[in-house]
Amino acid sequence: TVGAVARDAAGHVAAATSTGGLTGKRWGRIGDAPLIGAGTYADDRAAAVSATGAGEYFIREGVAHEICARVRLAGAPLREAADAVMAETRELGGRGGVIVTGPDGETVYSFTTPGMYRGRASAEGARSVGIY
Amino acid sequence: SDWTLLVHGGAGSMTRDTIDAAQDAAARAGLNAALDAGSAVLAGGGSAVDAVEAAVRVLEDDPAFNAGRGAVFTHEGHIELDAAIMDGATRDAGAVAAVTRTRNPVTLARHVMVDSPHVLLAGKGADAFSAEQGIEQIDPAWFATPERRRQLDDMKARKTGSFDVDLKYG
Repeated sequence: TVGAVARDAAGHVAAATSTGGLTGKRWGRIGDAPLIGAGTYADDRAAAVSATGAGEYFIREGVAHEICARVRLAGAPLREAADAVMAETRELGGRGGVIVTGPDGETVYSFTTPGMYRGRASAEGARSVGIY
Repeated sequence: SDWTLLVHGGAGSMTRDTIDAAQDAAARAGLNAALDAGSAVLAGGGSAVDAVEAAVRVLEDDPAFNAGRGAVFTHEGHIELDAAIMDGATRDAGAVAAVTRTRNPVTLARHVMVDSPHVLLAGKGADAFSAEQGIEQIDPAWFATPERRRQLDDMKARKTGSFDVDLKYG
């Protein structure tokens, strides 16, 4: 699965996710990536989120929307919201990760499994790529 | 201007313990190329939704990642692609599932968001909508790579299920 989140100069956020799914998937199985609110969500009032991981668990948790809801309704910081939702998803049995950016430009990686490939860039010239 | 961009690019079963130097270099190059594409949009004053589409298109075209070219195989040996995009300014959203002939599914998802009254289209209908929209179509063989075929063959030989998340081919 691949994805991106961005915050533009006007302060708007967006998210996109794309995937082939699981090797050997059958019966028309669909994961979380194309389900708005599970693997992908963006809301200027909260954040933009793109997810990767065990999709069935991310669907049940509604991971991307749940992170945004905690930010918007409870005032949770992005890091706290993302880590809490990923922890709850892990309790269900699902592992994976999210990338998150807020309308103020804050960025967060949160993941509960190895093999997470990440990149980050900003207007200030910050640039990093890593395999975690 | 003040902008930020993050990308992720899953490469299936590879972790730091199993990835070789060539795979590591390919993954890092792909992530950097995606950052280049998205950053160019944002640095030019473009929108966040334009930037995420641009970045994801690069990753879809890169066979190092499980999306677009380089995507995993279904049990029947086909490739079925899913994608979504969402604009935080308006909460407009578009998504596609199990599409087979669109080179860049994220662009098709954006067309669903902008040019249809719907949010999620799937299967043959989504393929038909893609063609009607004039989005680039491609022979499904273009998505296939020998490594992904090997992984499917390996999974079938092990007689494990596709939801063996520890195997994590995908």
